[in-house]
Amino acid sequence: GEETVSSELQKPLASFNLSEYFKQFLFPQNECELHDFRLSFSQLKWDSWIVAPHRYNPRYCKGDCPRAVGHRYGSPVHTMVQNIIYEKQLDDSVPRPSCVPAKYSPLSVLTVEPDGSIAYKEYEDMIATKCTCR
Amino acid sequence: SQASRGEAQIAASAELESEAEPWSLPQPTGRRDGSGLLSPLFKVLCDEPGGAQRLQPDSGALRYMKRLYKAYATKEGIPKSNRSHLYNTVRLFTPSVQHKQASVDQATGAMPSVGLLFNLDRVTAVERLLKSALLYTFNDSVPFPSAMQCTCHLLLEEPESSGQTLPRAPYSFPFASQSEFRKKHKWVEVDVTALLQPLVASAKRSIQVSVNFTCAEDRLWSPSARDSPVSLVPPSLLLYLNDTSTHAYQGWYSLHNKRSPPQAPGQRGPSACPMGREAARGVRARHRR
Repeated sequence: GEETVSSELQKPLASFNLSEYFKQFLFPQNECELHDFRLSFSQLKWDSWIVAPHRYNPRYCKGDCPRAVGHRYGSPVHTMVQNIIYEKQLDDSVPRPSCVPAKYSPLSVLTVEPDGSIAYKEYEDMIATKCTCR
Repeated sequence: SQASRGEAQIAASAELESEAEPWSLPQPTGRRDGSGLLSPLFKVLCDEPGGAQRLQPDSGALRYMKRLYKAYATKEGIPKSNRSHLYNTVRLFTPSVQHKQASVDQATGAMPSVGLLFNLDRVTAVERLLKSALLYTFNDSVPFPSAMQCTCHLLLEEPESSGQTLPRAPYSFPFASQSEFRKKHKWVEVDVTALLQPLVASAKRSIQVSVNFTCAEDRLWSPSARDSPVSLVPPSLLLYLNDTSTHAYQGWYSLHNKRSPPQAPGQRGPSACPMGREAARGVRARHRR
């Protein structure tokens, strides 16, 4: 990337942030992390009985698990062993470690029941809040 | 073969799960399923048409529950952490009016009353009652003098179908102060936990009460005050419950883990009922052991 660096260096120094520039080489672009997905209950045709919330963001985990998963994701040693088996192709059926949710938060829902009564309920584990590699 | 093996595994695990917790699988609509949210989720996943037809809720009741939702959860639907109550479920039932006695009964002198029937079919076996209240809605058409002292008389009745007779012990609930009737308050809750606890605990599916409401202008304000019946919109029934199923959020429990609950009883707020305190004390005792 010499020509890139030299062209970047032509720019006024204020706009060029060296640490930002090198950050892209430190971690893979699409590393395992949390992504948003704003679902409106009308997409599931549930808005006739779910009164609130209007939008629900369950979030999801997506991305590649880097090799050093231990310190970044709190993964157990088993994950690194599985990664080694995968990278050395010791067995084709062993997949690469997966990017999955590690923690969740609850969701409060206001619903109209079939008999016309109204219920406010709090459900556990409805929104992913943290990802890990397993 | 991979896919069919997978489906076979799903069916097998569903079979296992159904033995373990029957309510966790989609029940045919109309039966009491333990978790209202999950069965429609399964229906969507199996590409079945959306949920069953639903009766339209009362608009005043819906307005109250939206207000309660805003008090308990953020716009994204996250339960607020400054909660001081123990319940994770609130159900509001609107009554079907059984009978109405519009004026004072000349023979018995009984005040005008209204018979209400509440169908509690949606309350599941895993929901524990912590508190119940009659919810009165005041619309602007009912003229209320500024200072009122009111009493609500309740009489438990047994639906004809059951044939049993309950002790017709009337319950009276005086209102603490006229401040509850200031015009800006749209709703007033009359706590009837003591009255309904045994009925809801015995998994009764319907409750019939006859209610009458008498108010007297505050003697201090107008010496010529007299008891006068007030005709109000029939009240709804609010049940504050703790859903003990694994899918329900036990917020007060996780709060207990993070930090000790507020000690001073006043901090807990009026909504926690003695039963709830017992439950929380039980958890705390277990923890200490």
